[in-house]
Amino acid sequence: FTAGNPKWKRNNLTYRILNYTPKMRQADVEEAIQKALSVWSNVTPLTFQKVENKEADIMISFAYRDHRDNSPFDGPNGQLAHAFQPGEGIGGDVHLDDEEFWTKDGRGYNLFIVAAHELGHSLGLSHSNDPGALMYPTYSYTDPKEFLLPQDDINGIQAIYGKSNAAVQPTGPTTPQACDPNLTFDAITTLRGEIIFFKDRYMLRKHPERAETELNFISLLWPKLPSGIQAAYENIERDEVLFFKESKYWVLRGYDIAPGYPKPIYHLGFPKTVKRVNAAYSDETTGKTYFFIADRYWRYDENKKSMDHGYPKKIASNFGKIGRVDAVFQKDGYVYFFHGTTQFQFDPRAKRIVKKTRSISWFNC
Amino acid sequence: FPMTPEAEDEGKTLRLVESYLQNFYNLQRDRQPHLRHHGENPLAAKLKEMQAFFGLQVTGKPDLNTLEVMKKPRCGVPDVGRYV
Repeated sequence: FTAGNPKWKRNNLTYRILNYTPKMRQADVEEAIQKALSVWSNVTPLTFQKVENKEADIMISFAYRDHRDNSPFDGPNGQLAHAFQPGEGIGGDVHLDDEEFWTKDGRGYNLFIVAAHELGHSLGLSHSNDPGALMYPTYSYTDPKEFLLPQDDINGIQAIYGKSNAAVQPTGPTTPQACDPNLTFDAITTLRGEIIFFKDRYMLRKHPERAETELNFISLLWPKLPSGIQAAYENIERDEVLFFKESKYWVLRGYDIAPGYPKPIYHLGFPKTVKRVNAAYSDETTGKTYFFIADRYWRYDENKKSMDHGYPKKIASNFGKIGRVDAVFQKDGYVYFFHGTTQFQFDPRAKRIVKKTRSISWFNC
Repeated sequence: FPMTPEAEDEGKTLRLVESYLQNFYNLQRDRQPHLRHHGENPLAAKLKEMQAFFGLQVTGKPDLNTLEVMKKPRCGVPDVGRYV
């Protein structure tokens, strides 16, 4: 919260767009601002009405360097925008640095994301230290089509203005905590010696030489990848990582997604009855890749580039009682299966589970 | 003599750290350096505050991770104090 807890005394607020950036179509600017306002009106009793030719509570403008509010902008990058807490005059106003490359997609800086953040200040919120929160100070891109206001921001704004009038209270995503005993994973892969754990729109990166775990948005490293990756595996031989979501897959070569992807998983030989892949790992020594789907698994020959015959087979028949597989990866000859908050260490030579631990055992909690 | 590249880098880093902490962590601009009071260096104290906010290791020193965060594009509103 902003010191002094400033808030608007009314719920029905007005806004006005004073000018436009030449970098976007006017209609796209207006759409971005409207969507940014609805981020907050969807979770509170607040309403926003657009006005023209008169003073509004929230005046939105694009400004350049010194624009007479004692807070000059600094040119491209650096400070992208700022906004003032609720109050008369400049109170509530949003200023956007017109030297930024404003866009409505992932290039440059997405106007919707930045405007939604600044409007949080206009309504009385200050910065949050939750890295997944919209009110976190640094910019991070999320596809506007996939944007959901995080729970941290919902808690903050509802503490000021109360809950939404909607019959069903909106909720938002929370940011994974590495040492949360209830943490489960969507997918896991190795990547050049590191282990990458995927959860919603996040990735937790664990480097063997570093004690702490790094949390990032997937979009920070790979903007072309969607959130909610369902399976991933590394083909060490070819220095590639494959990512799976629904019936599509992407290939990471080096540190970039290869052109021409995503492709349908059926190119790998899956029958059309298969709609998604739950988990996958590739055995570097045999050149065989194992795909886990529901209670069965397929085996793919990386050299022949085709599925082996005689599959699918029951997971239990070869890997023991590990249930459905959420995520799996192979390291130092062992295969680590994750099911909910449980992790099974499987020895493929002895063909048996040799250890059972918590899912977060890799994070030095 | 021309500044050695290391010294120049250091100067640049110090300027980045100072302006970041002045903009976002209320580090007072040092108008009368010769009057600097004794006790912890205010810059180190503010740096620790910034590192704590971002969940970085609190060292009071501008290490690589800290500089990486400082270089990220961000909102111009300070992380602490009021913005009026």
